Amino acid sequence: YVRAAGVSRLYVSGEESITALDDVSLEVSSGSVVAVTGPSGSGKSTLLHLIGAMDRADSGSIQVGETDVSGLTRKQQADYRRTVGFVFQRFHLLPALSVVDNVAVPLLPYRTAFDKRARALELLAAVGLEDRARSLPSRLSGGQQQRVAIARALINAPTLLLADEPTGNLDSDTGTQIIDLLLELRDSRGMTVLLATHDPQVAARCDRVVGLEDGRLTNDSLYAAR
Amino acid sequence: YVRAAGVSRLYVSGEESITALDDVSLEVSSGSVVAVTGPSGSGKSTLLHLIGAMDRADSGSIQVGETDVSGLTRKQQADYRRTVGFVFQRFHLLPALSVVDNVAVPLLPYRTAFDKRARALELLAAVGLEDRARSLPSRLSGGQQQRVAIARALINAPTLLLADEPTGNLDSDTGTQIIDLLLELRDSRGMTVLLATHDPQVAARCDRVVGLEDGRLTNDSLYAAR
Ligand SMILES: Nc1ncnc2c1ncn2[C@@H]1O[C@H](COP(=O)(O)OP(=O)(O)OP(=O)(O)O)[C@@H](O)[C@H]1O
Ligand SMILES: Nc1ncnc2c1ncn2[C@@H]1O[C@H](COP(=O)(O)OP(=O)(O)OP(=O)(O)O)[C@@H](O)[C@H]1O
Ligand SMILES: [Mg+2]
Ligand SMILES: [Mg+2]
Repeated sequence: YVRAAGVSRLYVSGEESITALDDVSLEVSSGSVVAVTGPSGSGKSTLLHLIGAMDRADSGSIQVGETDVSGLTRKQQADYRRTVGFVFQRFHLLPALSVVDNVAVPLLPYRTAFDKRARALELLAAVGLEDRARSLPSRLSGGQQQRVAIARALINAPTLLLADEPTGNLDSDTGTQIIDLLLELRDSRGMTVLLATHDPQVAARCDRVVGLEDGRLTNDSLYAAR
Repeated sequence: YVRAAGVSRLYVSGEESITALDDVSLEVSSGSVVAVTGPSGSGKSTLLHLIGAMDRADSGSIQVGETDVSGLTRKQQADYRRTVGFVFQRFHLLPALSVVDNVAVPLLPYRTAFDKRARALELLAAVGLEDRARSLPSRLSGGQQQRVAIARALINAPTLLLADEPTGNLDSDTGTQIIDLLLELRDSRGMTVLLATHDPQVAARCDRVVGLEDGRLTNDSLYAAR
């Protein structure tokens, strides 16, 4: 479902040139939950951003379903992004909107038959935060903000979810509930998930674990020695 | 060294009233490293903010060394804060300053005999980021930004370090190095550390572990059953 081939991303600014990803090839089957692990700075966020068309690869190609993600125009990238759920490592909630309005933001471009606010409240309940629906993000703890970001990423019932360290600010019980939720959506809807994580307990619950080091894919549980 | 007695903090905004801390009493001896654990939303950040005079308790008292933290005027709070190292859960790096200038910011009010930039570079090296000294924070990965925030908190050689989930965005090897650094500063300088963490492996390396739940202190390894 997700096919990355020979993907590289080099950040050049002034005199420094950082190789964030180096010739990464990865195929993820539809409806699987894949953990991307690796040291700080190894390229996890960069990989997710490229697959989500938040950024463009310098070389290589990325295919998601029928879409050639790496070949899209700016406008096509924006259209594609609306179909993908993205949980950012830094959350990026809108400070002036209430929690429930933040969750509903991805629904705004659509005329829908259902009640947007009701669906947003449903998702907030799924992440344990329905009682904070009217709060501003600044009034929430770090882990609560992270969960709002997760609810927002799921509101469009995306077929692909890219989650950048979605449990990094959560205690293990809450983190377990969140992973339960993602696995349940894989089972019921066939949602494909790529999640970057530093938590080995989270990685252990995924269908597959791939590892990055200095921008290179260095291990893959699919091909691990038995 | 840190004495909190009957500390409560209630957030009231409009119709909602959230009890973030409820009658918390805690004594931390000088030169010890204490982990504060607990579910998302249990009050860890609030406790650290109160001890660091970033916020004022609604009741109870907080003493740090000779200072009655809970009784300070606004100006005295600002003076006191300069003596404490604080690693924020959301980092709060200044986007327009380079990494090394960010680390050196707490030194700005002081005329010093030493080279501020050299000391900042030393700390960056201690967290593995000396080669990114001139980068802007936005050009760093999440875990790299977190480490810059840690270096900044240590630049004034504080006697008290308040670290809010300092390894939340780090892989376990890098996280281990950071905790090594904090324990080394405890040993060499007698630095007192209170760190909020969701990572049981981090908590296990601390001298003591206390747990919060719904704003109340519910366990303390110092008084744990044997
Ligand atoms: N400014 C505020 N206004 C209203 N409620 C607040 C405010 N700041 C924090 N809270 C609430 O107080 C409670 C404790 O928050 P705190 O940030 O201390 O939790 P925490 O233990 O650090 O959580 P996490 O592990 O998710 O970071 C939470 O329910 C939070 O939503
Ligand atoms: N805009 C940028 N300009 C320059 N370098 C960048 C930029 N964005 C990321 N990098 C660098 O690319 C490398 C990979 O970054 P990335 O954010 O993908 O790492 P990561 O694996 O997500 O790390 P972490 O676990 O710390 O979040 C890092 O060395 C980072 O500093
Ligand atoms: Mg990252
Ligand atoms: Mg917190």
